[in-house]
Amino acid sequence: PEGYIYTQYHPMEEIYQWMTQIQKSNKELVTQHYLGKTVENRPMYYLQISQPSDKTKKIIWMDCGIHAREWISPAFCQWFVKEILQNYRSDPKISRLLQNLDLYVLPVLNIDGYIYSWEKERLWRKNRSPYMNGTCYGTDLNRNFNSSWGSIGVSYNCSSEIFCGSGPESEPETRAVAQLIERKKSDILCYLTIHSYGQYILIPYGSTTTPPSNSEELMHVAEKAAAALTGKYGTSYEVGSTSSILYSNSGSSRDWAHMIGIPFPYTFELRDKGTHGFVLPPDQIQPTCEETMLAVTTIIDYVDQK
Amino acid sequence: YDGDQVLHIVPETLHQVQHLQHLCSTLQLDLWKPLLPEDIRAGEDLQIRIPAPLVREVKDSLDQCTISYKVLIPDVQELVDQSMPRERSSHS
Repeated sequence: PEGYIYTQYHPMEEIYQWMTQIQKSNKELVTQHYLGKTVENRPMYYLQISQPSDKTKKIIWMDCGIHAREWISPAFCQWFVKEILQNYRSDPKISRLLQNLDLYVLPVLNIDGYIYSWEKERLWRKNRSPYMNGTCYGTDLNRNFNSSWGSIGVSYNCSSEIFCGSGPESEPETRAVAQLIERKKSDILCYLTIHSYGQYILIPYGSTTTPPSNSEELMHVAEKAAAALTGKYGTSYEVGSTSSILYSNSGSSRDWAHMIGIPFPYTFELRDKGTHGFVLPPDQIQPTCEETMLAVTTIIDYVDQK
Repeated sequence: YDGDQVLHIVPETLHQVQHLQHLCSTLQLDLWKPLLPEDIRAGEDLQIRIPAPLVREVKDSLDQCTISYKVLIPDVQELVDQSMPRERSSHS
């Protein structure tokens, strides 16, 4: 959309408008789909970017904003969509990808939390689900998926930042995503979930140190993506499983995606390494998004070639 | 977040790890990395946000245990204001 500034952070109202405008301006390629409702009854939408074809296409899924305070994440989803739509005619790599693959992009998964972080508490992380008669709020949506739920690296106390909810998929936002992914899982090749911070490309699992069946290939592709990023932009990204290079945690969307059979799930932790942490200044949006775009398209390209 | 600070610490010994775990749990500090006190390890990065009223107390406690630290963010609110459009920042 004209005048939309991709190098600034945008509140949810503007992101909703942006999504509507993106579909209107790119009708031949983009469809906005309803996904479900949040705890506070807000609609969740994702964008499908799909070149018309009589071929059955596989799917690349990307979600952003599962943790409210990680603002660079939704900024990247918007940047990604913009780059694809601006360049799909002129860039042979993107043009080839869209011949074989559909892109599904959820720019903000945790809408209520994101709005809360704009209006009330910038460092809010969780959703806005009320517990204990409204005396405590919020489930960590990335501890709420049905992947060894509640087993490790979580809290059962609502006041914790990593409260895992009252059960697997207890949260409407989790269920909305899980239901779509479950329905389309046989066509989804790649599940990308974008977070900050730390500068990591993470593979399964967080809930166990037992490696996934295709861990060598997952590592190879992630290392290729990280090397491309470092080679061109100089930023260093570490690669590995969450349990081996960070800490253990159960209930993550990425682990769940692999457990239901999606072969290439990755968690991206974007800039930086702590200098600004969750409060990454706007002047870092462009360099962060440019380097992440390269890493993401490297992964998608590998999957496409395969 | 006026006056809140984010500290970077790399605990060197088990004793320092235990002290930090105790501090984080008792004062309910906002752990940025890792997310749980039990994931604090010797030799690994720890990044925590300290609310302004607790900054002096926490730093004194770290000094007493000869735990060295670096101030990554001296005022969180200043950064928060930078990330918002002008008309939304608290100072505006």
